Amino acid sequence: SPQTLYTYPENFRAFKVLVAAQYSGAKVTTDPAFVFGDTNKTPAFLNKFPLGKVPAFESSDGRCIFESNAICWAVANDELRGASPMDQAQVVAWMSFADNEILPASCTWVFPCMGIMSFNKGNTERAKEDVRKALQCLNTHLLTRTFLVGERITLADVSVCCTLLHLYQYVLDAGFRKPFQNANRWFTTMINQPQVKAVIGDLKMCDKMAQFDP
Amino acid sequence: SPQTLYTYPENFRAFKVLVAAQYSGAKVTTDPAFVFGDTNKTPAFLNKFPLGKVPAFESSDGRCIFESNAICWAVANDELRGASPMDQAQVVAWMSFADNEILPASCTWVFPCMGIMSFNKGNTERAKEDVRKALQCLNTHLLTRTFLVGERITLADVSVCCTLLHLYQYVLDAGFRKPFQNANRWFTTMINQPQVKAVIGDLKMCDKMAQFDP
Amino acid sequence: MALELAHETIWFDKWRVDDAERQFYENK
Repeated sequence: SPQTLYTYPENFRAFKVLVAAQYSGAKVTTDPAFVFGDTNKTPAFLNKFPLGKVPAFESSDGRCIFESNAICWAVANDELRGASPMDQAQVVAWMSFADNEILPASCTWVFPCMGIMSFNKGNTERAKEDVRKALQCLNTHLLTRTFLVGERITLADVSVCCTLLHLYQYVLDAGFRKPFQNANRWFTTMINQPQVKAVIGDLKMCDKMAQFDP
Repeated sequence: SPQTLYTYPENFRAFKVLVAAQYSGAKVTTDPAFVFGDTNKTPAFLNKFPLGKVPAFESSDGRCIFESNAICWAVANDELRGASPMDQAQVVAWMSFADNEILPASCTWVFPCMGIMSFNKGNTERAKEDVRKALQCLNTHLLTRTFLVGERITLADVSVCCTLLHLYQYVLDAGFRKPFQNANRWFTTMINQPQVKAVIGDLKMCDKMAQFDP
Repeated sequence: MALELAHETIWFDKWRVDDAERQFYENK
């Protein structure tokens, strides 16, 4: 029976959920009638999801889940969530890493290039530093590993990969990403997975670092 | 066998872990030799925890876990993590809610009053609004519930409660918290739990909203 | 997509707050 994901198109947070569902086989459909900025402000929606944020998820038995990492957890399977509590803890660690160490820096650096917000040189330089640190941490961890937790793909890989999409797509040119070969190799493996391609399509790593265009 | 938590004293993120351990019975000791700003910059520490951040955790079998929510997951038990994948998803949702909806606003509002960072009037007003929204969401959810997920305390309650500590301690005076009686009731239940008291001691809700003192 | 992304709540100041918190507790 259908499970519904409320989101707007090209939402990298929703990509995490849709990729997880590709691996687990969970039936998740996005509601074509959903209009971001309208539907999520209606009393019916707010009654289910008081914060009015997306992605938002309604399970087949009517349970409403907010926060993208939680929705991933709900549509995943045991393999994706981690085989043991300790593996699950590592999965939670990398999901938090994506939200705490990658996302703020990624948005600070990329959003001005997308025309979404104004550019601030100091913030952007700091964001580049933080992206380097996060990639360095990933790169070290992936020196001896194919995937982030255990031997198979988990929500850790799905979450970190989807949170890196904007960076690899818009600003991580060959020069910037050169020191992080293990991370690049892992990211390339991820975006070439059929289950990932089915959701995000063909992702091309950027050749030229996008700049803010005043 | 001992499991070690590296942190500085009075770290609310570490409180989450220590409270979870109180409930699960996990043996977790904080390393008395740890000096924040020194130990976490040594090569030995960075080799285990490349980001150099705390809290950081080393399990009895030598597994190193970073990010506080992940450490909570590792020291918890099945009851705290959630009985089913769907309950676990709800637990992950509230842990994310604490990090995404409460923490930014709490730091922005309270840290200037604690002398941790400079005051900005606009940011503080926005933070107050965000705190109201988060408390409203909690209050609605707790109208018909004793705890956040299921019938017993889980990591959802532990995480949200510890992330609210600064707010209830410094700025949520009787006037501000008046509209959120269900949330106040739940918070009072939580801080009076022996397992919570054992970690945070006696917490007194603030009488007078702390102000930034230039 | 850009329009919707503009509504995302991102903690852009997180690095500022993290730095301040770290310095405060290092000095403590």
